Amino acid sequence: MYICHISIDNFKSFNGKTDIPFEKGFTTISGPNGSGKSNIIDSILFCLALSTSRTMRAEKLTDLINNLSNRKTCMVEITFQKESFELTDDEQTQLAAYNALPDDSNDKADMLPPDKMTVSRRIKVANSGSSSVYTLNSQTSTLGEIHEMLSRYHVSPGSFNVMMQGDVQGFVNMSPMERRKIIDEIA
Amino acid sequence: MYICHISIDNFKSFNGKTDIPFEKGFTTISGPNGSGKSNIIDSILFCLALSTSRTMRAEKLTDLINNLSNRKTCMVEITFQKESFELTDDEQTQLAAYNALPDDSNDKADMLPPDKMTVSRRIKVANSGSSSVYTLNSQTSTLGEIHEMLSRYHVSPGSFNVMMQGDVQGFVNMSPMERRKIIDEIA
Amino acid sequence: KRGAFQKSFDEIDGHFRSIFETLAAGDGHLVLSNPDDPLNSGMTLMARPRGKKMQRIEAMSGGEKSLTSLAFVFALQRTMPAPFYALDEVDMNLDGINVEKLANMVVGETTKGSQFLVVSLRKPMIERSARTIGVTQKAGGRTHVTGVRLRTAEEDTGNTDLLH
Amino acid sequence: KRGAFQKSFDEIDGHFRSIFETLAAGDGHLVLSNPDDPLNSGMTLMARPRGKKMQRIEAMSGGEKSLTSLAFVFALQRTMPAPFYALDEVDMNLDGINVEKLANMVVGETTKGSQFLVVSLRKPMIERSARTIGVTQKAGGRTHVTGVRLRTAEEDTGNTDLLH
Ligand SMILES: Nc1ncnc2c1ncn2[C@@H]1O[C@H](COP(=O)(O)OP(=O)(O)OP(=O)(O)O)[C@@H](O)[C@H]1O
Ligand SMILES: Nc1ncnc2c1ncn2[C@@H]1O[C@H](COP(=O)(O)OP(=O)(O)OP(=O)(O)O)[C@@H](O)[C@H]1O
Ligand SMILES: [Mg+2]
Ligand SMILES: [Mg+2]
Repeated sequence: MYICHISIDNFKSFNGKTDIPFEKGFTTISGPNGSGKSNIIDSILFCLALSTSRTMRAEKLTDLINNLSNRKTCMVEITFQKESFELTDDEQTQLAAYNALPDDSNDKADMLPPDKMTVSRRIKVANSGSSSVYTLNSQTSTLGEIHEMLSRYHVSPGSFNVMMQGDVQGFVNMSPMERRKIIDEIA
Repeated sequence: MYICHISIDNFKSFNGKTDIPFEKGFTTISGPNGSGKSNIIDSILFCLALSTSRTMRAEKLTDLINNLSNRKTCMVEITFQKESFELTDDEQTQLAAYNALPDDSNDKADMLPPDKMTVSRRIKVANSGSSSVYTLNSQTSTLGEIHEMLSRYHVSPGSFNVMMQGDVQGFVNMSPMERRKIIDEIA
Repeated sequence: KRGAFQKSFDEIDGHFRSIFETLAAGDGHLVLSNPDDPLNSGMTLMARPRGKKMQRIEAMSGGEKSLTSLAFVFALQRTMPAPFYALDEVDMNLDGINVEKLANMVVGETTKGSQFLVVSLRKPMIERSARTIGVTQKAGGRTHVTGVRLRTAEEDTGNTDLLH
Repeated sequence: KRGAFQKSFDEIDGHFRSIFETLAAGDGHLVLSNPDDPLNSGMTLMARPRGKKMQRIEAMSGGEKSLTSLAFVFALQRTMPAPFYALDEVDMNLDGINVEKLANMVVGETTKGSQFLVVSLRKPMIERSARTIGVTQKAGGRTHVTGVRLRTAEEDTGNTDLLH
């Protein structure tokens, strides 16, 4: 499975909606200081709820809403692509049925192909701060359900697959006790 | 005043004696990872006693002795060049007299020109650890005397003229309280 | 409890040794300060870059520290393979040759099927990636993603000076 | 006590404002969280890079944070001028354009008579220096200083790849 698409709407320095397609393998992201590269990584952490607002350099969740717009909401949607060897027999059958439909079919337009999985998160300014709404495959979901699904792929707030800017320095400066505790967590 | 020469003997990755001339203005130091660039900065911090062994990445002072040699000592000598406008009238006179001597004169060879100042520090392995010997203008001196002289030039363990590798990150990650305390120290 | 620790420790140590050899052409391993009482022990990374003496990470140069820590993180990642990996400017301290080695390592991992999204300003990293997403800033601080191109990072960022 | 603090604060703030303008083409200033009780106050750096909104340093990008912190350090240095300044790889987070701006700032300072010894792996920094001391490693980990040359860092380090 890999990320095949990230849709970012009004999040941090993204004023309005931005669609970014991704492919398998080795992709670099580059550009000047302050252009928004780390914000793309933050959008993944935000959508999958892998970190706190502070780790995304915001004092509170509503700081994540683009400050150039008047809109009181922002959203990130991530689409994962499953590889055929990851699909169950049932899913393979559903995928064949889906692919058999004509491209202009309304049914097809409304369906999510069985080999794709989407997670989205939207925050809105609310009276007491903000509210988050999660979806999994376009159905309203909970943070718990999404984390439970992701943990099967070893993706969690404690996992090491996302190295943020400055994390390497953190590992370098770690005390021997802290370093050993990392092994405890894994064991 | 500026540094016009650094002589490094058996210190850290310098196996044997190395002489490095320096000039006024803007000099860069470059080379591969692990080649010894930061060790040159450490040699300045060591000679002028501006930091602890730990800041120079050594557990104890004797770790600063080159570990490829069998010698139990290391030394760094720094020569400062004073500019003519910094000299007192007496020193100007002495300098004129010095320059008047023929270059092959023995007297001249034994003298330190009045517009130069040297500081050196040697450590030796001793029974209980190590011993440091300081010289100022080739005369045995004390750490206190050298610090007192340097502080007149705003060079001290607390001064900001030396930024070690990683110090910028330290300033970035500083808490607001710590940042304000810096102003306290200066005030 | 302690058996589980030892099992994880040995697994991560094994990964660290082979990754460090690839990345730094030298020997590296994990060391417990108190092997008989691991749960009250500290752990350090020891390594001998080729030609030098074995040293603990605290004594290494800035670039050597980064490289050794990266090898450790990759070893941790190998114990829990994920669908994607995102690395944000992990190559800051490294000289060009070490950036190249790190990039080659990422290439090796992706040929096994992993997805790596690597934020980098360094030319050797960008050159070895299959494609680059260019990110720029429009008036007022709006992020603009300029599109995904193969090996034309200069065009994307509009400025090769960036990559030095 | 408090008068002395305010005096230093104003002086450093003044330096910071002008240095930040040179370095980042924007407005920056120091902010006390509690101006009426400075000795119990925190202090943060606020800055508005050109075109963006004013933000505190904690919210900035990696490179913006470094640039802002460097402006602060230079402001501190101006309160106590020293015979020499040594900067060890302070340009790590900066893109090529910002490394250039930093290098130009160092050039400006040295024309006033200061001595700057700057350790750097970045090409725009090396190109703007008057000379480069090349440092390499010989067999066994022995440092070899290859000599001081004007603007031929490639020869000194033996490898231009280093500078990317
Ligand atoms: N809510 C927001 N609205 C608008 N802009 C924002 C918001 N939050 C953050 N930003 C902007 O995003 C910019 C930071 O972007 P980001 O950290 O992604 O940069 P970067 O490309 O990673 O840069 P660097 O190379 O310096 O690390 C900051 O300049 C900040 O002003
Ligand atoms: N006492 C010692 N004897 C021999 N070698 C030593 C000693 N102390 C440190 N070293 C070596 O010096 C090297 C570090 O040098 P230094 O930190 O100056 O590198 P650098 O050029 O700054 O590299 P980087 O670009 O990675 O920061 C280390 O590899 C270390 O092995
Ligand atoms: Mg960034
Ligand atoms: Mg260094």
